[in-house]
Amino acid sequence: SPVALPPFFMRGSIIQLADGELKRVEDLKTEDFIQSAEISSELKIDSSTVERIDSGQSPNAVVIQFSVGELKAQVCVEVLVEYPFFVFGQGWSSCCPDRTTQLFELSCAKLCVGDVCVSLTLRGLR
Amino acid sequence: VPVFPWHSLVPFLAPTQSD
Repeated sequence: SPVALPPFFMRGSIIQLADGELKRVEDLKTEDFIQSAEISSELKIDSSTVERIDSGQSPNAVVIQFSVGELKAQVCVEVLVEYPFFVFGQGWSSCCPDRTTQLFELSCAKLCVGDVCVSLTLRGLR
Repeated sequence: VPVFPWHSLVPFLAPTQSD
């Protein structure tokens, strides 16, 4: 079946950090996101904790409920099981790491309830 | 070779906020 995952999750994809440095997607570290957000005028990093993982509308989809930021706002996203999230201190993680590795050659851990993912929000929001 | 911005890789999870 076709996979509509963005191309930048493919192993070897070149990612530009906010300071201009280029890294491969598989080499990104938690600090790269934190430092990039620090010098961004618009974006800031939030910690989004995985609260629930449920089946999605289609067989290959899951609905992930996050508790976002200090306000613990509840946000649900529906993604394909192979969609990788970046877990603080751990790196790329997906609901089906075998499939992520198979499709994108990107090494992944299993995304679990309680994992804290890197997410973004707007700096200007008050 | 395409170069992708760092912020494409992590989700934008904006909590609904009221002013």
